Amino acid sequence: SLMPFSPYEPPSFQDMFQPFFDMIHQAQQAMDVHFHSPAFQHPQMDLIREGDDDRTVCREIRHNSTGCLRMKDQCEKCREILSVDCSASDPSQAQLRQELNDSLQLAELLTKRYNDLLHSYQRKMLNTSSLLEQLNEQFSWVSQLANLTQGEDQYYLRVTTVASHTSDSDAPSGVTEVVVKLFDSDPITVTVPVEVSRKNPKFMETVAEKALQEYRKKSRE
Amino acid sequence: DQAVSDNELQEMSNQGSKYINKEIQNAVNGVKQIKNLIERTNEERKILLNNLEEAKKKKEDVLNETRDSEMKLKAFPGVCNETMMALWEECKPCLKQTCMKFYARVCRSGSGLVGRQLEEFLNQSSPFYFWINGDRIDSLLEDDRQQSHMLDVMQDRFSRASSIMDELFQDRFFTHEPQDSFRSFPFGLTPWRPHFLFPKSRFVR
Repeated sequence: SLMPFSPYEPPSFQDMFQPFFDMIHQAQQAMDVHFHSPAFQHPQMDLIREGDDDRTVCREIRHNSTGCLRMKDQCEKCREILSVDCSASDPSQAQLRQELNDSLQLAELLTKRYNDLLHSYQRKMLNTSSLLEQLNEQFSWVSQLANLTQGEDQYYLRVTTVASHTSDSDAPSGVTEVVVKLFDSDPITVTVPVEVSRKNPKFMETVAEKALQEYRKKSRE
Repeated sequence: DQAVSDNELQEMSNQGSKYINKEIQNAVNGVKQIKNLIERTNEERKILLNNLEEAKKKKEDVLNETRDSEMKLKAFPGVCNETMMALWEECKPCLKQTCMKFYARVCRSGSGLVGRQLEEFLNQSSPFYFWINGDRIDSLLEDDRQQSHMLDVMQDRFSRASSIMDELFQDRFFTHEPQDSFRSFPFGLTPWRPHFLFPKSRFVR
């Protein structure tokens, strides 16, 4: 809750914004713990990746030797077992075996498709995790701005000096250097191409934009 | 250098502050945009979840058919036992040799233990298991188990994060629209003061 604990005191900055940060962090933790959980680190997870991957086969062999059965096609007598026809006394057995093989093939296809869907789902969750990180960063910036604008000073940005440097005809375009103080910052120097006149609204727009970028960059550092 | 008067400096500061004020509101809107993206991603996730439910049903139906056929086949009397057993006795050493060569070359660790384990496995297996592709069926059943577990874990965690985000996004911060003019002080104390936060005001008294 962002309501003040006492009805007779204004909320502090911490009272107002900390609950947001806490909730964003809790949501991030719920997601991050998930991706570091044993379910995602368990070696057997790789079993549901692409079929005859060497790592998967090695794991199966170590686990219970079933990985060795994947190599049955490399042995002639093993291949012959698969072609043994036991339907001499009962033709329905051959049909049943065919049905088994057909449904097995379909089951393998559907399992692979399901696997692809699971990975898409996992990607969605990774996207959400990344967006939570962006939310945290953006909200952090907003709360910083909120804190900086609590004061009585009507000017968030103060221009202290302006110096235009015109160029020779042989030199590249000159710049106008503007030194500003933004909120509580040390002086920030930004430049504007000399072609943009001070009277042009674009001038101060450029100054303010660059100063704010510089301020934010320094805050992050 | 061209001289700049104090008046001009003040005017520039005024203009710059207006822009900063606008950017503050943009920053707030930026938070809301991210919130919208999160909500949109969540909607897409729900659609994907529905697709997963349908795919799971289809997969499980076919798996059940497969197991059903397997059981029926197993019920047949072993008319080919002798033929299969003979082939199996010749298959086993080749399979063991091929597998151990692969393991030594690719997997490398613990060949001795794997060799003993494999010997035991082959002695306990039956050729009928091969004949009905029992290894492929078992592999599918294991995949099914793993996939169910993976989805359960993801669902559990995401629902926790989701309920936290729902609560967060219901807050007034995300539902309230910022004012549009300079000097609106979106977070400042004056002149715009959210009354519920400042009960000293006459309105609240």
